[in-house]
Amino acid sequence: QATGSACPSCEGPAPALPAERAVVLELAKQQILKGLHLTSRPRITHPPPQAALTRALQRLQPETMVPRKEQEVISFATIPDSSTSICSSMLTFYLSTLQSHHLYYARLWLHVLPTLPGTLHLKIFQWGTRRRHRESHGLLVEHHITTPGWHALILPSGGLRGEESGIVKLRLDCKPLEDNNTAATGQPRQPLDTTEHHRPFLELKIRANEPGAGRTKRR
Amino acid sequence: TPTCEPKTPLCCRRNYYVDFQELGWRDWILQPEGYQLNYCSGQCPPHLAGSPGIAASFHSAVFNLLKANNPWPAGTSCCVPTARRPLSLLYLDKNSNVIKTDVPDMVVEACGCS
Repeated sequence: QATGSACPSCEGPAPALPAERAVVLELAKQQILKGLHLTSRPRITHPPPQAALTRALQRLQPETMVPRKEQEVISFATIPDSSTSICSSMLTFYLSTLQSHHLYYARLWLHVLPTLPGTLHLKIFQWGTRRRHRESHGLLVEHHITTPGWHALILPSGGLRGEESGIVKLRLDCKPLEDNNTAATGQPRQPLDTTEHHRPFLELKIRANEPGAGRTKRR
Repeated sequence: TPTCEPKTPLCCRRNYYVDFQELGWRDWILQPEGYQLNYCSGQCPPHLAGSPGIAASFHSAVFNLLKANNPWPAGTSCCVPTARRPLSLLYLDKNSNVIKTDVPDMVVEACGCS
């Protein structure tokens, strides 16, 4: 006992030689990329702000296992800088995964400011470009919002389609039901918050398309 | 699964932790910080080969029958993973969307001769 190490596993395997270590690291890279069905690691050009990321990750159930062949996705909205109010601008989401996966659950998270003028009547439209680039849009859902803070608005997953390019565009049409703020200031106050760490985001659950799924549906 | 002393020559699970920082991937893999890239290695002497509970597989059942009828089985057996578990990953895709997924059979939990 005196001579042997008190904790047999403390010795641990001898640190590998640099060459062997490099091989193992390369092996690990290949194993992870293969497991994620990626050919190379993604290049992150615009990482989401850390505060928004932290808040959004609180929405994902951290402890739950994701069922096999399924994924949970959080996609932050891109909002044109020129937009005067989110209530008349376009929320753009880049979701290339929608082309190869079946979407079965979708929620849009919005942060309502404390200056909410009474009840907010919110309509969410999906904006798309059809053939010959004619714009088209369809009403996805309507909600009445009466309290400030985060709101998770269920969207009909069947109605949410990505363009060929994997882009999803949503347009919000929100009107205060009582116009007491408009009368006072002439301009409805901005009810929704789009600052960095309150940026709207989509929470989706998707499942890998079974091979030939489309044919089955057509038949 | 035999406990794997660092110097044991017998078939067992070798633990190997890979830190994503060392891969330079911590910018797109958000969680976890690394994972166990365990692997199986070691000798499979005849008395260990295919004994039930070490490598419970159809192959080892057939192998046992061969062994039962022939003291010196012609083939040898190999040190292979006999149990694996998924690895839960949270990562950014090329559009900076946060993806949470479970990669099946990523981590070797047990090894055996089969």
